[in-house]
Amino acid sequence: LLTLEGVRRVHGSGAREVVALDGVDLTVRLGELVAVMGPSGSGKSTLLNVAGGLDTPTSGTVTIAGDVLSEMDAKGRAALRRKRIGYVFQDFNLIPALTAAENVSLPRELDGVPARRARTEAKAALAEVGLEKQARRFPDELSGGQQQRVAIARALVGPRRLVLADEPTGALDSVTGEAVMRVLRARVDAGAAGLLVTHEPRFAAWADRTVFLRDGTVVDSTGTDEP
Amino acid sequence: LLTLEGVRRVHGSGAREVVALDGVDLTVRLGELVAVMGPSGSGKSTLLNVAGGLDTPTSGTVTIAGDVLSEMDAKGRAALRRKRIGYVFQDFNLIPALTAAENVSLPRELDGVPARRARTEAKAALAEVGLEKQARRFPDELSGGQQQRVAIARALVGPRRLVLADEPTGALDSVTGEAVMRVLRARVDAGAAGLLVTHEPRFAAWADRTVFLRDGTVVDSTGTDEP
Ligand SMILES: Nc1ncnc2c1ncn2[C@@H]1O[C@H](COP(=O)(O)OP(=O)(O)OP(=O)(O)O)[C@@H](O)[C@H]1O
Ligand SMILES: Nc1ncnc2c1ncn2[C@@H]1O[C@H](COP(=O)(O)OP(=O)(O)OP(=O)(O)O)[C@@H](O)[C@H]1O
Ligand SMILES: [Mg+2]
Ligand SMILES: [Mg+2]
Repeated sequence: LLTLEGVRRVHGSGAREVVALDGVDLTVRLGELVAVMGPSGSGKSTLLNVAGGLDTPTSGTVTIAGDVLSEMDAKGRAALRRKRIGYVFQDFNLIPALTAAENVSLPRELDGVPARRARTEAKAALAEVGLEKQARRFPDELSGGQQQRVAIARALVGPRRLVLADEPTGALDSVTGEAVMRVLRARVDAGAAGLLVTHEPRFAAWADRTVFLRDGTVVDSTGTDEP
Repeated sequence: LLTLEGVRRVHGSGAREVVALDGVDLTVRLGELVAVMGPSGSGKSTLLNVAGGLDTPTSGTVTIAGDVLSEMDAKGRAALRRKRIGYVFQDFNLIPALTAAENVSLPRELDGVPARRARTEAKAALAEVGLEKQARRFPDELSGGQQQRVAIARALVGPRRLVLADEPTGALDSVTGEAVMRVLRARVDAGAAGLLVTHEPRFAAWADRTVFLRDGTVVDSTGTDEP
């Protein structure tokens, strides 16, 4: 479903140039969960942003379900993200003025789903991550780990085909983290492609294979020997 | 240095009441690092906010270096926080318009330290967490783990006597996390009192004792048998 070929991402130029990604090849199939591990600053979030079309590579190609992202217009990319890609941001990115349930149902409502159905889906997704009682709270009335779980629920509603999760267990204790991994794994088994950035080996173990990033390049990988 | 007695913190009232802390007793001495563990939503951040005077308990007492927080005026509490308490927030709380070095030196400059000395201190603190090259970058030009390390550096500059760290390794790989724990431990050994919220047992192991929170109360503790 997702293919990255020769992807480079450079910030700045000249003396101040920072190479965040330095030629990355990666393929994720439907039904496959790939974990990405690596030191702080090695390019993991950049990899996810580029994979999801939130950031444009300096060179190289990103293809999702046969569509080459660089050949789509901004409108087409936005529609693709809304419909097909679920994104769990490293800093959650919740909307402060909306409740937990409203945050979760927003992408679906923007996609034309009737409010009632979107809200029902949202409540079910919140229940899956243990937040059924917090549906009507605002982000600033939630703990860090609760906010993270709202972000996770939002990424999982609807017919997402690609789930991109940036350290989704960073603010969670291990028991709650396990529950989240179970939901994510079930989603992938149901037919999505999943890319999971994590620095926890025990959560990477839920993936079909793990890719190791260092200084913007893939230095090693486990599982199958395809990139 | 830090004493919490009978601390309760309740949000809302009536049917919507949420008891974040339900009667907590805790003592942290200079030279002592205490870890706090517990499930998501169990009250860890609330405990730290109350300990640092950023939140007021519904009942109970907080005493820092002999000063009872509830008996101080707002100005006195603010001065205490600026001078004596270093806080690493779960969501980092960096100022987007300031560079990494400026973010780290700000509390000291607000405290009357000459800009030049504050900036030298800031660069040294950033070097301690591996960010010497990133001193002049803005928060949005940094990775999640780099932002977290800026927040850590900011909490450690100057003559802090109490360091309150809310999951300071949440966005870090284990090698970088170890480096941070080393810096924190050194700070405590040099004479500070440290309270560390973490959900990682291997980082809690750096503490002198660990307190376990569940539903707002202390349910267990390791190390010495004092609370
Ligand atoms: N303004 C608020 N109104 C209602 N409930 C609140 C409010 N702020 C926090 N809470 C609740 O208080 C409880 C404790 O929150 P706290 O942030 O201390 O948890 P935590 O242990 O730090 O969790 P995490 O590990 O997820 O960061 C949670 O159940 C949270 O939902
Ligand atoms: N706007 C920018 N300008 C310059 N450098 C940047 C910018 N944005 C990111 N970087 C750098 O690109 C590199 C990769 O960043 P990225 O956020 O992908 O790392 P990461 O692996 O997700 O790190 P972490 O584990 O800390 O979240 C880092 O060195 C970062 O400082
Ligand atoms: Mg990142
Ligand atoms: Mg918290």
